[in-house]
Amino acid sequence: IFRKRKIDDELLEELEELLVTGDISVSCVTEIFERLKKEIKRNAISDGDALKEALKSIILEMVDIDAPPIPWAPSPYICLMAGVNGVGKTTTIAKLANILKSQGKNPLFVASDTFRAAAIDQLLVWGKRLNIPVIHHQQGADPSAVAYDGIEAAIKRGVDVVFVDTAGRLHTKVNLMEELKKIRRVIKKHIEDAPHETLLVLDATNGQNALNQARQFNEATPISGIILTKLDGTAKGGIVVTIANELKIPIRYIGIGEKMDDLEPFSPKLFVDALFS
Amino acid sequence: NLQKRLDAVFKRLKGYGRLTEENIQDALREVRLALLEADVNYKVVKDFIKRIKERAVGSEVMESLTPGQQVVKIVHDELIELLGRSASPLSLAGRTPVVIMLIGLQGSGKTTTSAKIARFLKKKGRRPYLVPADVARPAAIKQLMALSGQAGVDCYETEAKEPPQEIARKAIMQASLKGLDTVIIDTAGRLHIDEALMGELRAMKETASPQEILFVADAMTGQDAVNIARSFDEAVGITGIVLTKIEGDARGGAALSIRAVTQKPIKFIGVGEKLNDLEVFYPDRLANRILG
Ligand SMILES: Nc1nc2c(ncn2[C@@H]2O[C@H](COP(=O)(O)OP(=O)(O)OP(=O)(O)O)[C@@H](O)[C@H]2O)c(=O)[nH]1
Ligand SMILES: Nc1nc2c(ncn2[C@@H]2O[C@H](COP(=O)(O)OP(=O)(O)OP(=O)(O)O)[C@@H](O)[C@H]2O)c(=O)[nH]1
Ligand SMILES: [Mg+2]
Ligand SMILES: [Mg+2]
Repeated sequence: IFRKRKIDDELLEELEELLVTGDISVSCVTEIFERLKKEIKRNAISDGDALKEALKSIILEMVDIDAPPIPWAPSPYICLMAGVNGVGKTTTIAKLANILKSQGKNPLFVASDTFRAAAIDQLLVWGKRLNIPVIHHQQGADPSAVAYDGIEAAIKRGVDVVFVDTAGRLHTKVNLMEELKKIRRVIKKHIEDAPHETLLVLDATNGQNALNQARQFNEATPISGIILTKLDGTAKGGIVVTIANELKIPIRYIGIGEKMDDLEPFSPKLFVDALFS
Repeated sequence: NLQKRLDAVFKRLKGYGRLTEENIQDALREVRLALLEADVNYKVVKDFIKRIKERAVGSEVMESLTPGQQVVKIVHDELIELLGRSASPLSLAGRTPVVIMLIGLQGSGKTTTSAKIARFLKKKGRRPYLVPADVARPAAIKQLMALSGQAGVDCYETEAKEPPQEIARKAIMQASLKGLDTVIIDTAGRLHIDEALMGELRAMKETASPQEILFVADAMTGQDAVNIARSFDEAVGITGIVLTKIEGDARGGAALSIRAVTQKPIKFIGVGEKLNDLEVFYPDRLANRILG
């Protein structure tokens, strides 16, 4: 839709449709367009190709949060996984651990989802596949108690990275958000700088609700990074543009499938290119 | 909310006499914005606004003392119309065992919903049988078996070492032998663009002849809802929809998109993680949420 076209209302409307259908919030699209109009004036942009490039660089700037890479050290490096139901937290833990193992690191899994049916079993399967030990109690145990035991075990065993899996929870459920805060407090009491990472897992097929999720989870337990899953589908995950612009939280990885290798570091450039494909 | 925003649009009219086309355009812009923020698909919104406009330029708004309220009423009516006027029950008549198959994207709530429906039907006096046909996801079968225990419903036992079609075929035979009247098949989550897995669904449909194929969709789904629903419907044919995780603050506009593209009824909503958190769908409550 860009080549050789003059910049008219029809083109601008098509661009708006492209961005909105990619799940970028209307308010964020408005902001993007205001910046774009300034660019058009400043650089006397007169054709579609140049316009596309200007638009891409505006969005790129919004998602490219300047943050140093995750150090995964000092040991034990505690990584708390959080997010609403079914987004891919447990599977993403397996994927992250897989990457770290290939880098010679020694991970540990902590099964702090003690609520959902077979959640512990699911993490045990991944632990077996990756040859990673799993600290777990029985179904219905106190998630904070499991987290505490997990940290204890990590210190005793000289583990490098600890992944604490938590139950999916809607950010609107006060008692569940309190439970998450408690898990974090218990971890913090044990190791002062922990959790070193609190990763929010977001499902790329979610729309505007992901913004509420990011805001509320960040308020409860400061989020150090975002992982956007299920980008192997057809959804673009554009809501992270709004989230990055507003909360300035770095997007660290993207999930692109169900296997343990299906995780890639987030590339702002590839993400923006995909928005326009 | 939309009422307040429309009142603000029409407030500027006080003392200017009749409503003009421009006033209506401003009002429609507010409605469009509300629907997009609610995750209703861009094209679905476009068609919807066209319909609203036709009514909005009619006398019911133009001659009203409270045009803002009139526009909200029209939008509300059109939403209810689109969402499906009345509750639509499960189709359970006919030779037993009747088969219900649940399909959808990864993580949408199929396994939990399968057990919820089993519990729902048991309370209504039916004799359900749960079938764990997800051989891909780690501990998926254990998950359904644990939930069936909680629901007090019998579950087909398998160890994920056979293809899903085989599980379905054998389970239906088991249900017949046990005199159970409703077979509920939980399938693995899959992408609508995965040709092989969509083919697997068709094969399962062929084997199991389900009377109901329920598309389980997350209420938080965004713009892609149209794409996803259309693909599942075209690939295997759905008979109904279950919208899950609606008890959060998702506006649920995906429901409108899915309805617009499939024309199939929303039968249930998932309102929580427990097995009793299943409700029959009524359009007016969702219409209010979408309007914000
Ligand atoms: N296609 C695709 N599927 C994914 C991806 N990540 C996870 N999944 C699938 O999504 C489903 C849910 O994954 P889980 O890891 O159980 O999600 P969760 O957040 O731990 O779920 P709860 O603990 O129930 O809240 C599974 O079927 C996964 O295989 C991804 O990147 N792409
Ligand atoms: N809050 C809420 N959570 C729900 C609802 N329905 C299901 N869940 C949760 O969503 C998550 C995913 O549910 P599953 O039943 O495992 O989803 P699934 O579609 O079977 O997932 P796959 O088999 O991996 O495709 C679990 O944490 C469920 O407890 C609901 O109505 N509300
Ligand atoms: Mg999990
Ligand atoms: Mg399942």
